[in-house]
Amino acid sequence: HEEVHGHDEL
Amino acid sequence: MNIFRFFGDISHLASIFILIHKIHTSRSCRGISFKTQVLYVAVFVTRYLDLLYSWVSLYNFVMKVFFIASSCYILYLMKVRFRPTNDPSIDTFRVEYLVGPCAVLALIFNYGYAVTEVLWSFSIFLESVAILPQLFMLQRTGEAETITTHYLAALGAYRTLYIPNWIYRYFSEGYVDPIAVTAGLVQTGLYLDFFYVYFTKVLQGQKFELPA
Repeated sequence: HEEVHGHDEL
Repeated sequence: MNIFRFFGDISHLASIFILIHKIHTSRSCRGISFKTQVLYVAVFVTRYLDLLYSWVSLYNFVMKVFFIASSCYILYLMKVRFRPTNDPSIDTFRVEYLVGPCAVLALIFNYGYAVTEVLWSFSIFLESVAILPQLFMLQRTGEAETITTHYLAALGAYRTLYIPNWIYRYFSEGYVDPIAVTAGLVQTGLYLDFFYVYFTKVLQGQKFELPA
């Protein structure tokens, strides 16, 4: 979960 | 990181610099919707709460701090420094019609029932419609200073570049963020009318004027 939706985009 | 996302972010940065430049050189925030700018502060603050507890990269950190700081600075310019040039009487979009539905959507669609996750979703939905008061104001006045249209074009370019970024990420990483993609497509769609006038008029050297 954290991997996929880590919110790395701005 | 890929070139689409990178240039999207650069375009986003550029839009903010263009806006600040416009306000400083004309010593006026005429034509700029204060409501849209307030919504952007809300978007950045609710989305970047993770600054406090998660580290992605230096790039990510610096950009987040910049977006929060610059959007607050723009509010200061509009409400304090150049306050007399801000005309609330033409900035009449009802923001509660945006914030309410976005809050409801965030409670329904999110990646986990944590305050930060719901606020993240809220910020994604809110960003997708935050430009509406600005576009509404443009529609009402029927014209815009050229530099204001460059600001909007840079913002629109940022959103447009995120689309190939998602396509690229889907194929290269198998990464899909359905909330960001759905809201992002809506957001980009809002710029289509504007882009049409921008490409057919402003870039041909004419003034941005909507047909009466």
